[in-house]
Amino acid sequence: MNIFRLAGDMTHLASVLVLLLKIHTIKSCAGVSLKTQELYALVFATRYLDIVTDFISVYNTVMKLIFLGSSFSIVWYIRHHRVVRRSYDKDQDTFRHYLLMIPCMLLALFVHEKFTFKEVMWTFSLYLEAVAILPQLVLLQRTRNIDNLTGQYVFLLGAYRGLYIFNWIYRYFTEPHFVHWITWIAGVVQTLLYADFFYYYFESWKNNVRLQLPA
Amino acid sequence: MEHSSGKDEL
Repeated sequence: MNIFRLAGDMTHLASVLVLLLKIHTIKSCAGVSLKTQELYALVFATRYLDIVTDFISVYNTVMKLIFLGSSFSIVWYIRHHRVVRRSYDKDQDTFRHYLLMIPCMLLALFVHEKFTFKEVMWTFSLYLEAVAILPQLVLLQRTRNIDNLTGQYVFLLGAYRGLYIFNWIYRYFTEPHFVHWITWIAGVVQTLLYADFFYYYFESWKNNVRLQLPA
Repeated sequence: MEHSSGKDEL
């Protein structure tokens, strides 16, 4: 564990807590893409298959349970909570996310570290996480007003994988085995997808104006 | 057991 990875995990934890806070306290999921939440639940379900077979550390297991629990409960809130689901804008959240899942699964079947079920599922989760934010970014561009909590959620979610890149660089120079190239290429692609969001997020923060993405 | 690289991460 290094400071970059810890910072990344804490940023990731903060992003899910911000989203849970928004949905649980103000009972609203306005501006939140259910499609992205469903993709993230699938990412964690396919990445943490080893949660029962490979014990790494208490921290690792607890964080996996938090990410699994929070992502599935957020999907439940938006789909089934009698108040929250009314604020879900399904007419705007129209990204066909199965068009993301299928290519990721095909790619994982061809490009992976070794051809086992767990490994292909883990690789699929890396590819899927790289593109999981797309429905959310598309929704943000459609809904003109982005409330602070949603903006902060997306910012933290993008920042966490950016911090992981520093973690992979650090591990490359300090450990005998380095993190597999599939992991960090997917992580770099994922972070690059947030590039324009980061730009507009910092612009709005610097000029102290409401965050608005260009149409 | 030496974890294969990256699997000890979240």
